[in-house]
Amino acid sequence: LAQPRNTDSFDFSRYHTISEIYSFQDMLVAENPNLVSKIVIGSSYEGRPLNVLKFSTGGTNRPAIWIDTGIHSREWVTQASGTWFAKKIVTDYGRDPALTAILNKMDIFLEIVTNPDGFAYTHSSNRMWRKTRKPNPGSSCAGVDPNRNWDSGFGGPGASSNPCSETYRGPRAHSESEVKSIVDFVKSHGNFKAFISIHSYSQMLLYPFGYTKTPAKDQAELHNLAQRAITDLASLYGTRYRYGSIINTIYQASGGTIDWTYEQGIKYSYTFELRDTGRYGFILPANQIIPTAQETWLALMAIMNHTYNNPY
Amino acid sequence: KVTFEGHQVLRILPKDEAQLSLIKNLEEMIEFQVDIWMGVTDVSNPVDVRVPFQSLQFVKIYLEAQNIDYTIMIEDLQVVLDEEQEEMEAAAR
Repeated sequence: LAQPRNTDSFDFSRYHTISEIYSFQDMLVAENPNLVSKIVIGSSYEGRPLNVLKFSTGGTNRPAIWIDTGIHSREWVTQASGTWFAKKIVTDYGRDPALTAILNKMDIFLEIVTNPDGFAYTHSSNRMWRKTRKPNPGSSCAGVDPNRNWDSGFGGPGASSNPCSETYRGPRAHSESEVKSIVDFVKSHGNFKAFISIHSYSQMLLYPFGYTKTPAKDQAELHNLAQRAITDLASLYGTRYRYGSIINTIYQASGGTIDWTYEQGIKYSYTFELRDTGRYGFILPANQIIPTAQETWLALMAIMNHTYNNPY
Repeated sequence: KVTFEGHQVLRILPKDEAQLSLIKNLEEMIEFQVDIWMGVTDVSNPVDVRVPFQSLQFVKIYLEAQNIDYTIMIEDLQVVLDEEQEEMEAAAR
């Protein structure tokens, strides 16, 4: 099958396999050696590299923004959007004043395939697979929900102790290498100021907490910023989002990613639930990838701009 | 490869809190292997559930008996997945 020779000829308007995304990442790094590098923060249970693209214009351990997609493997529009974001960043740096200002002072880290074993499995065996792929001792069911495995309210209501459940939290917090690798990286970096984890679907922008009704101490600021971000998002195609704290907007969920990042002191912690626009669910047609990525980018820029303008 | 012939995705429209908890009960009935695509939030938001072919009749009877409204969001999941796969392969070629 024709492989694109460069990222300009990469087809962002269709879904790709894990190897196509990995080679896209390598091409992007090769084409932009002064802006993009690839860091392998660990490996998945089945031994796949956990690739993180670092966008940096210099400095040492600059304040940073984290974006991840694909932690739930079947949410294909998120990995596809993450690929588009990567190209957008290199295209807009030096052209878009806001992004250029951000990258002149901050770094952006982007993990596109955050659950590679699950993603490969959706291509090879089960399109509906959501979790990781590690076997669970004593059970015929494999996999842990990587968005219930974080050490934040871990094991509380809002996750399952049944390995066959889609929301199985795992035997202990950070038991999954896909999660532990991010935990270790965030802790060793120590200077993240925003953390955005992207899911689909249901068109929501959420902030902590999911495991407790106790409001986040920055609730007012997070709420106002979320409102601005979804307004920017809707300005492109009118896609309507709801927003609020996880527990008040959807349901109680324990062991969630952004509850942990917020409790690490990363104030601007958000989860996106990207579009469905009505009837496709996880099987969003490929012709909606680029519109989804474009509208989401506007919301991401709102959050990144606010982070840049409000150092802490 | 796991296939999904005859699986349907139902978009359930809860009218009130009582119906929300009945839908929650459905989620817990793991013998019917329903897969929650969009979970219960509050009354004004739909709940999307993938129902395997062999559980379809029961689930629909359960919903209709409780007078819970639903629509069929995806008639046959495998048909949609086949289209997605064909599109990927065609675009790659």
